[in-house]
Amino acid sequence: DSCIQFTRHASDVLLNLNRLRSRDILTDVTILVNRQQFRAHKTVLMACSGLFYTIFTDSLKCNLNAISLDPKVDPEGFAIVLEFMYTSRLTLKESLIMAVMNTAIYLQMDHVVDTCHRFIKSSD
Amino acid sequence: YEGGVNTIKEMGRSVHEIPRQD
Repeated sequence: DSCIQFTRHASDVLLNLNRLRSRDILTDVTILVNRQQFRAHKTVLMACSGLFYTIFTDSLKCNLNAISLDPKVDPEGFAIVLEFMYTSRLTLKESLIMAVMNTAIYLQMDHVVDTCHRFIKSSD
Repeated sequence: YEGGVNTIKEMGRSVHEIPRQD
C-alpha cells in the first residue's frame, strides 16, 4: 500500500481560492470596514479567524451576506490581514504594523498577533 | 529575498484549529 502526498497541495488550493476571490466567484459575504467593502468566502474567513468562526456558526448570523466591523478597525490593516488569509503572506510595513496587529486581535487571530508581537520586539 | 522584500519564514501555526465538533 502506498500514499502519495502532493506537498504543494495546500498552497496550490489556497492560490486558487484567492483567484476565485479576485474574480468574485462564489464569494458569499461583504465585509464593511468603515467605508471600504471587501468580498470574501465565509469558509475561508472562518478557517482563519475566531471572530468570523463565531459569527458564521451562529444560526442567527450565518446567513448574513454583509458584516460591518467595529469602526475602530483600520481598512488598510484589514486588507493586509485578509490578503494573509488567502496567501499565507503577511505584509508588515512599519507604518501599518500596529493596524495589522490590532485587526488580528479584533479578528481573534492569536497566532498572527503573537508573530506581530515578536516582530515588533525584534525590530525594537 | 522573495519579491524584493525581506521575507521571514514563520514555521509555527498560522490560524486557529476548528474543533471536530462544538
